Amino acid sequence: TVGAVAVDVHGNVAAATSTGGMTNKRYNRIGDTPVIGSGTYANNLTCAISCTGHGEYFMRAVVAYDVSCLMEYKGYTLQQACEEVVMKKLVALGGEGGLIAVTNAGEIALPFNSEGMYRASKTADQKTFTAIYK
Amino acid sequence: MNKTAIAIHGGAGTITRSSLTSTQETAYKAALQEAIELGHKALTQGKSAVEAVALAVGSLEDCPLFNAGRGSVFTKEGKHEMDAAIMCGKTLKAGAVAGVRSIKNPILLARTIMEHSEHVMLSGYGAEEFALNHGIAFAPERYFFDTFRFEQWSQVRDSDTYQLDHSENHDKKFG
Repeated sequence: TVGAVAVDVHGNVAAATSTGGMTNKRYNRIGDTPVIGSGTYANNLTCAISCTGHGEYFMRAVVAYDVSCLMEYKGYTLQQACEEVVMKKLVALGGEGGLIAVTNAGEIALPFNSEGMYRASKTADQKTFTAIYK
Repeated sequence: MNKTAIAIHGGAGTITRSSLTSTQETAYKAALQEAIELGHKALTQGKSAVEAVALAVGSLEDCPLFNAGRGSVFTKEGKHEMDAAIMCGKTLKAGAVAGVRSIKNPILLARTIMEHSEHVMLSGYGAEEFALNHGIAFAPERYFFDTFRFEQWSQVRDSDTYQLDHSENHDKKFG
């Protein structure tokens, strides 16, 4: 699975995710990627999110929208909301994976509870951050 | 003028230091770098966040190292079935496809659904018909063939196991 989130000069956010699914999948199985609110979500008021991991858990926990809701209804920061959902709620459910998130102010979060995640980020004119392992 | 920012991912899993050679690691990092620079350049040119994420994901879809687009994994039938979604934080409009085959860049199809239909999600054959009607590029089966993906699939093909990308010891996964 691959994904991107961004905020532009107008302060508008967007999210995009694409995947080939699971190796050897059957029955037209679909994971969280195309399910708005589970694997992909964007809202100028809160954040834009793209997820990756074991899709079934991300759908059952409605992960992307869950992070946005904690910001919108509970006033969590992006970091707090991501910690709550990826490091606690998803782990408690047994779901492995992570997400990338950005707010309209340009804050970025890249939480994941697996051993590694291919990720990169770049704000304004800062150096690009690229990482694979924890 | 708002501060711009972009982040991308290429999947998560049991990626351990021992599972990648330094050559592979360099290749992955180079692909991530290329994709994020593409998205970042669009943002610095004043393009929209939707345009930036579509460009970045499209770049990763074209790279066989990642499980999307050209690098998509094999299904039980030995095919490539892809899913994608895109959403605009300003309009809350969204586009998604599920279970499509032979589409070169599924994120482009998802974006076309968002911008040129009243729907949010289309799937399977119908989504491919929509793609045909809107001039979305298709690619032949061999475009999606990758030796590493084929070997990964061959290990589990005759079992009932299915496997997350970036998983190393799958027997730990699903019985």
